[in-house]
Amino acid sequence: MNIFRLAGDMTHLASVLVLLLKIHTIKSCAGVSLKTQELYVIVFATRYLDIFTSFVSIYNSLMKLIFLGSSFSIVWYMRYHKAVHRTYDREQDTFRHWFLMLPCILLALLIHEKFTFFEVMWTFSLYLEAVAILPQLVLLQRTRNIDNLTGQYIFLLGGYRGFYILNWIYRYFTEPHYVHWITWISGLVQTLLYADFFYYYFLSWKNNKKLQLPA
Amino acid sequence: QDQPQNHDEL
Repeated sequence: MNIFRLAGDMTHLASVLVLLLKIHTIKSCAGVSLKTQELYVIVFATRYLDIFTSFVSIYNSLMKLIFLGSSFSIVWYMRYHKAVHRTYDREQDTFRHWFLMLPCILLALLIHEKFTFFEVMWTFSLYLEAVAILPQLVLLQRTRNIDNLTGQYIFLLGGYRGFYILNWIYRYFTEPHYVHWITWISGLVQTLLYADFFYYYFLSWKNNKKLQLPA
Repeated sequence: QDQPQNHDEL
């Protein structure tokens, strides 16, 4: 494991903690897209199917459990916790899951490294993760008023993707035969989706103003 | 080890 991969995982972990902090202590999920969170549950559930069959390290298994557990609990809170659910922007969060999932299923069936069940599911999770943030970005655009925790959550998520790209570049030059086009391209697409958000995040940070997206 | 290497990532 290199420093970029570790930094990526830690930013990912931090993003989840920020979101849980907002939901658990402030009892609010305002500005958070349930659609995106449900897509993350599907992403982790399909990617970590191998959790009992393949062992890489204690670190990996532990992180898989954390990401599975946290994504499930976030969705549970937003759906079933009365106080949290009341703050959910249901009318604004209208993105259709199938609209994103169907193309990802088809693409995973067509383009994959190996045609096995686990590999196709893994590939599907990569494609779906690439676009899972879209409902969240759409919701931000609609509500426009973004509180600090929600802004930090998305900033950290984008940071995690950025560090993973550095990790792939590092591994490409240091490990023989490390070539994974599917992972790289979907990862790159995912990171690019954050570009616009990052632009306005830095602008608000530079001007020391509250983050607001243009209509 | 017939697993693709990227499966050691999260």
